[in-house]
Amino acid sequence: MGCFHSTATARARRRYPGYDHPMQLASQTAFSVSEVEALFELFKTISGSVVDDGLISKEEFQLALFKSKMDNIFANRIFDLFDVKKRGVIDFADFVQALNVFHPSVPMEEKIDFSFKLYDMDNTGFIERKEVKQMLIALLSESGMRLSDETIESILDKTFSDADVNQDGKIDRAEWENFVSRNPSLMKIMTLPYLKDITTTFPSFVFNSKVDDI
Amino acid sequence: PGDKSTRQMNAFQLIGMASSLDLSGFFEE
Repeated sequence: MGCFHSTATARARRRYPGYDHPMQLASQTAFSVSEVEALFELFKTISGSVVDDGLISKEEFQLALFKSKMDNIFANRIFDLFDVKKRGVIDFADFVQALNVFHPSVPMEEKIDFSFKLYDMDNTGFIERKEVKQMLIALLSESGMRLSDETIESILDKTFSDADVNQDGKIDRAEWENFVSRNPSLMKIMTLPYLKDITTTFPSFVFNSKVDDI
Repeated sequence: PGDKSTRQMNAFQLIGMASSLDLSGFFEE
């Protein structure tokens, strides 16, 4: 096992609020210690892109994803799920733990849970028709796509008649699991092949490592 | 309005298409 560089870790904690030691984060996730350190290289770049405060703001999150300061309701929602402590910013531990869900090795159950929360915007434990409609209208408007209200209602009718098996007007967790198993393309976004190759993408982690013999 | 293929999508497929969100953006230059 590697030895603990307490000074370097203490420095990282001061510089990056919420910083946890790579070995600790690796033990809680599908990432190896080296992969956590490679993710730290990515985190440093994103968290310093607007304000260099060691935390990722919503603006920095969107800038990293879209390479421009565009607003996207779906990205906002993902940010809210990454922001586990609900402080309006993402620290390094939040970042690693949330990205972990997108790791190819993580069980589908966890990915389905995350995707369910993504659409359950008011956290009632159900995906309600009004939430889906609200997100759909906002995204169509942001992307410049025009669909009549009649078409949107017809798409929602069809979706809910398929997904909402007990026809109570909302989709529960079991109905969602059943629906995505029949529509696997919906889960494509939940797996990031890049995460298997993170140490190659950010090789500089080796020079900044705070853990020996990784 | 809206082409036929769009109308044939379910609401969640349409959300995915309209958001064009892909977290791969984090790893791309």
